[in-house]
Formats: sequence, structure tokens, C-alpha cells
Amino acid sequence: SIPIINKLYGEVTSPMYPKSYPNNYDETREIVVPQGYSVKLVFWQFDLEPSEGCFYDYVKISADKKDLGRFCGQLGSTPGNPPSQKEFVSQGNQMWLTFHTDFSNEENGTTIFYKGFLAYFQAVDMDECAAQDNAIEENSNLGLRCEHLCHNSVGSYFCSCRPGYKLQADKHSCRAECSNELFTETSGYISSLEYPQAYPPDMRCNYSIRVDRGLTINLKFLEPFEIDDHQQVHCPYDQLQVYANGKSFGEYCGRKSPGVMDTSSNAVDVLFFTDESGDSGGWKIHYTTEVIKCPQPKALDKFTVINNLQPQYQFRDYLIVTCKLGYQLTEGNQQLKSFTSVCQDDGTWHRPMPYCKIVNCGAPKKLPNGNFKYLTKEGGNTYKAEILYTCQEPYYRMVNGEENAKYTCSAQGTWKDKHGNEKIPRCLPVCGKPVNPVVENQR
Amino acid sequence: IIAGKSAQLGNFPWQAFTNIYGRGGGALLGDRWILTAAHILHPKDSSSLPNTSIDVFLGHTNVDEIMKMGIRPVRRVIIHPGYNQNDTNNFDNDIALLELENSVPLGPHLLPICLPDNETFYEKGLVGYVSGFGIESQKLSDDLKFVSLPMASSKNCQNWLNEKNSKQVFSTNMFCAGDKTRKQDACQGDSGGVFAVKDESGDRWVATGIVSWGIGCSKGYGFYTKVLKYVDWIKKEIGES
Repeated sequence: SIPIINKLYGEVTSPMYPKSYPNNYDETREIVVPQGYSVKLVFWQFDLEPSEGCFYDYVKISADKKDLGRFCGQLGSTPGNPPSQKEFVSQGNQMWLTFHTDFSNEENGTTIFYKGFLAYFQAVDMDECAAQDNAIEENSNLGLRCEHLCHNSVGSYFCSCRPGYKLQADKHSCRAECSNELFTETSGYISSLEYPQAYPPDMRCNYSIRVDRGLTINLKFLEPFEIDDHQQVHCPYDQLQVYANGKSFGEYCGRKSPGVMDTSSNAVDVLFFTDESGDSGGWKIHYTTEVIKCPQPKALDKFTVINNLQPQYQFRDYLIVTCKLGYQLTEGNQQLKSFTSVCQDDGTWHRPMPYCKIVNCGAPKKLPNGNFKYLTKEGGNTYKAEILYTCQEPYYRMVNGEENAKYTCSAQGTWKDKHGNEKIPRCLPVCGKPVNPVVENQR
Repeated sequence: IIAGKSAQLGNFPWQAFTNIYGRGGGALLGDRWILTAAHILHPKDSSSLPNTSIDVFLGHTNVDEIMKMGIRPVRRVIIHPGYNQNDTNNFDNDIALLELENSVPLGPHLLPICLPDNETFYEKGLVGYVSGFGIESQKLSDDLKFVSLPMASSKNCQNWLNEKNSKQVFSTNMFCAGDKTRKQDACQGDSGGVFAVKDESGDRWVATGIVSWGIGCSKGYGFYTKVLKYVDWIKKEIGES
């Protein structure tokens, strides 16, 4: 008969269905669905001549080199062996349906008409992974099997390997491969392959931990710790090395765990070399990170004010420094309007602490036709120093009519009067006041 | 000054001595300005000569001494725009300002005079002092002289001019002072000096007039520029302060 090939679904009927099928008929239909699918067959109508052991007329289903059953009779009746509502599913992608009839369909001399059968088939995804497991249980050889992990997909499957192993060219087997392992999470676990079981031989492993700048990596070696060792020679067989900031923290083997390591770095490399033999359990590291911290800022003088001082400063924290009133932020010889310093990723402040220098107003301006004298320390021009301007009386007088004007060195570094004016007073000539006016005594 | 007295140092500390087209006077305003008459800079009946030096002296009552103290260089000359040099008989607006190159240091012998602020300084009979280094008994004086003169009424001034058949204009910007019965007056060389009146209420001396013109000397009244009329102009030119 004509095989049904590569259809995902369809129907199979007896010849001339739903009319009575012919006598002396024998046909086998092959149903083939695409690779990766199984064939599922369900009978919707079944009306064949019943007989003991389905000796006369029958439908036989076979798949995977096995007979799945031989059926005759009618659905819902006892005589014969009807398939009822039973589903037939192949393990492979092929199924055979054999239809056989004898020379007649008579009972007690009366010809009886049987409709035959109507069956639907469909392609259903094959779970190759489960099939492989079953094959192991059944000790059968069903092609290659995934060595580590099997993943089913519609119409197919694929294999993968556990961390530290690499899928080989045959797409099924795995080999240890740990020469370029990268860890970028802020915390995690790293261990030798198969830990705490014996690690594989001939490995050249490099586990790199790379986290953001401003973080430091801490390593904690967990128990058990076991690497092949020798009593006289230091780590001749297998050895674990830890590198950070370009320097080695040491070479480790034996059963004594290195414990806890503060690497003070955001980049750590753990190297693990094994020889061709050994059965030690290996090692496991729990790595964590913490944000780098800067030294606690300290004021250089008692006039410096660190705004909102925190008990601890870490990467990206910043501090703002101001001065008490009358003092000026100074960095080296330069006066600053403001000061902010940021904690850097290397744990240092991006600029050193400034100091606060008392504000100096400079020498007071000379008053034309007048003078000034210090009310505070002579020549002292710093914050809160006071001077008194006077005009050369009686020939000059201040514009505002006052005898003098007191100016104070302000926090802004300028001399200001009691009204906050920076402009110095003016001494204007006094008119019409001769010191020796005409006096005529003779009357 | 005719029939005057010698001034002592400090009597008239505002008195300036000028030498331009001839001897003249002036008065110190503030510490940088000289108030004077326009006609000593642009004299009537003669054309102003270019590059005429304007020599100003301050600070003494003796001509030799005051000149020893040095010329006070002039930065700017401001003639009142209403003054007409070519109108021989009209001394209207006879007022000018000289801005000195440098402020002068004030002291007991060098002080400014005040400007008037009301008409009470021009009441008839109010006595003021006129000072100057001008003619005294037909000859120039070596020392500063002064004379006290009473303010005359405008009516008397005009009548006197009429009696003299004078063609001189007597404007409202002028006043006259003097006493017909006395031979006291300012004279040539005193021009530009001021008529100073004591403001008793404010205890200060005020320049109410500028020596301007007269018909001869000591023959009646002398005529003065009425400063009150020019206070606004002066303030505008030298600044309010």
C-alpha cells in the first residue's frame, strides 16, 4: 500500500468505508511522521467481524518492532477484541496498520455487513530525553545519550554540560573545561569540578572574578578543603593559586583551608592546576564583595565645618566642607568658594581636606582729606577688626554730617559700616567758616 | 579796594588772586573750583587773545607770598553762556568758573566760601565785605584789602545810573552796593572777587556777589553779579555736592 509519509495528522480507513469492506483483503499501511515526533493513533469507528482471537478479520498495529495489538469486533461490545477508545503511541516515528479480512462475513447463513474502521493519527512531540532515560532503564541502546543534561524541544532535543564542562563535537559528550571562567556577580560560589567529589585530572582552570570598581572582593574557603599534597614537597601534584592586584596570595594544597582572604581588589583570579591522577575532594569558595571605604575625614583646624558628618564614607560618598563665619576655605594658597570631595574607587578622597583661614579685608582704603585709626589691634585687618574714619576737621566734614564712621572687617572680606555699606565715607570741604574771620571792634 | 583795610591771614581764606589780562580776584568753592567774573577772562572792548595764560593763586594775603605758593593750574574754564563780551555796556551774566587741575588742601588760610540760598542776603543795607588786590589810591595793592559796604536797593542803583546818564545795563542779575556819602568801593583789579555776607543764623560766610563793574571807583555804587541767580547753574557745572 501507499505509505503515509511526513504528515503531521490524517485519517486511515478500511477500504470503501463506511460501506462494507471487501472479503479476502490484506493490506498494511505505514504511517511515517517527521523525525523527533511519535505517531499517535486513535480509533473513532471500529466495526469488524468478531472472532475468537480475531482469527477472521482484524486490524493489527505495530511500531518500534513490536506488535501493539490485534483487534476485531465492534466498539462497546464484548465479542472479539475491539480497541475501545485506546490510543496507540509509537516510540519512534513509524507505525504500521495491517488490515486483514477472510473469505466471508456470514453468521448462521446470513450475510452481515460490517462498516470497517476510521482512525485518526497525529504526530506528537517525542520526549527524547525521557526516551533516553527509559532506554537506560531498559538497558537498550537508543543511539547517543546526553552525557550531562538533556533538553527536549518540539521535534528535537539538545544536550548541555554542567558548569566547568564543555560540550564536545558529537553534541552529546562533555569534557572538563574551566580555563576561562568569569564571575561578575557581587557574590557567589566557585568550586572545583564535582566538588566535594574528586575533581577531574589534567585541568588548567582559571576562575576570574570581576566586579565594579569601588568594590573589594573577599574570599572564604569552605570546608571540606582537600587538594593532593606531598609531605616533603610543597604542592607537587595539584595546586590552587590566588591572584589579586597583580600579586599572588599563595599556592594552596593539602587539607588546611586558607580560610578568609580580603583581597582589597575588584579583580581576583583563582587558578587551579591538576595532574593526571588523584582523588581529592577539591575546594569551594564563597566570594562576597563590599563597597570600598575612605578614611574618616578630619578637620585640619577648629574653624572647619564638615557638613553632615557621617560615621563612615564609602565609594561615591562625598563630603562638603565649609568654614565658620569669618573664615575662608583655602587649598594651598588658593581661596575656594566651596569644597566638595568624593570618595574614589581606590578608597582615597579625590582632593585633600582644605583648611580655614581667617578672612582678611586688606588694608583699609585711604580717605581723601581724612584719616582712619584702628579700634582693634593696630594694623590688624582680619575678620571683626574695626577702624574709625574721621575727616580733617574743621576744614572737611563727612557728607552725612557725622563726626566719624566705624567700619568692621566683614565675613565677606570687605570693610563695611554699620549699614553694611562698603563705600568709604566722603570728606567734603566746609564752606564759609574762616578760622580767623574779620572782626571790627571799633564802633 | 578804595578806603579799605588790610586783611589778616585767614580773614578771607577763599580769596583767589588771578593774573590773566590783568589783576583780578576770585573765590574758592569747594576745594577745586574758583568763582570769578567772566570779564576777567573775556574782557570788554578787547578781543580775547589765544593762549593767554590763566594764573590762579591761593592761600595768602600778600601778592608776593601768594605767588611764591605757586600757580594753581586750571583744567577747565566755564564762562556763563549769557555773557556777551562784545556788548560794552552790558555786564549781564558776568560770572565764570575755573576748575583747578588738582584739589587744594584746605587749611586755616585756604577755605571755600558758601553759596547763597535765599533773597534775605540781598536786603537793602545789609553789610557785606568786598576784598581784593586791586587799585587803592591810584596804585595796585601788594596786600589784600577789604572794605565793608552796604547793599543798596535796586531803585537807588538805577536812579544813580540815570543821574549819571549811564548807558550801562542794570539787570535783575545784578545788585549794587556802596554809600554815596562815603568814598569806599571796589576798583580795578578787584573784579572776580566776591561780596561776602555773614549768615548769622548759620554762622558762615556766603558769597552773594561778584565784583563786576562800576562808574569810576568810590563815586557812588559798585555793581555786582547777583550769585543767587546763578546757584543752579553753578551746581550744575560743578556737581551738586
